[in-house]
Amino acid sequence: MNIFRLLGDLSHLLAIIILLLKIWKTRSCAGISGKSQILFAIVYTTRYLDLLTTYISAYNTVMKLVFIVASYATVYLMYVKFKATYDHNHDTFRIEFLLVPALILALLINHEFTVLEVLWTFSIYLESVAILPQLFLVSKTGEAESITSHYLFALGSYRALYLLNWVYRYFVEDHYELIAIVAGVVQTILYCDFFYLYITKVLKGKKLQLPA
Amino acid sequence: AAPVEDHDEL
Repeated sequence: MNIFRLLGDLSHLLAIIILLLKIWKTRSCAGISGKSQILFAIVYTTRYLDLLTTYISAYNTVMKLVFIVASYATVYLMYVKFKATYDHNHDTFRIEFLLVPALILALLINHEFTVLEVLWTFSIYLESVAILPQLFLVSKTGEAESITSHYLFALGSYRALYLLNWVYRYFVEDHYELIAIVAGVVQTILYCDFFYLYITKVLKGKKLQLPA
Repeated sequence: AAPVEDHDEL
C-alpha cells in the first residue's frame, strides 16, 4: 500500500458515499445515469469474485464488500425506490456497446485464460468506459447539480491517483500491471474535459454548465 | 509466463 493508492481508494469511497447521500437526502436521482451505476455494479461483481478464493487483507476485503453493497444499493435506489425521479428520457446510452467490446477484448487480451482472470480483465476494461453514460447524460441535459459534479470529481480523481500509485509501484516495487495501467489512462482521459469544467467553474461557485 | 500474482488492488 502507498499514499497514492490509499488516497485513491478513499476518493473512490467518498464518491460512492456522496452519490448515495445525494440520492437518499434529496430522494431523487435526477441527473444521475442509472446505466453507469449498473455498469459499476457489474464492474465490482466481476472484479471482486476473488473474495471467494483469495484473502489479501482485512482492508481489501472490507473495501470490496463496501463497494459491492453500495453499488447495488445505488442501483436499487435508482430503479426501485426513487424510480419516479429517474431521468430515463436522457439516460439513453446503449451500454451493450460498452459491455460487448469489453468482453471481447477481455477474451483476447488478458494475463491468463481462466474464468476469474478473464472476468477481472473484463471489469478493468468496463470500468474505463463505465462513466460514459453519465457524461453523456450531463452533456444531454447540458448541466449537472453541484453535488453530482463533486461525485464525478471524486470518482475521476480515484483512478488519476491510481496512475500515481502505478508509477510509485513501478519505481519502488518494480511491479506493474499493464492492462490496468492502459485502461486507467483511458478512464482518466475521459474525465479531462469534466475536470477542466469542474476546476474553472464549480470551484468558483458556478453551476456546471456545458457549452450548448 | 510468470504465474499471475493475486490482484492486490481494488
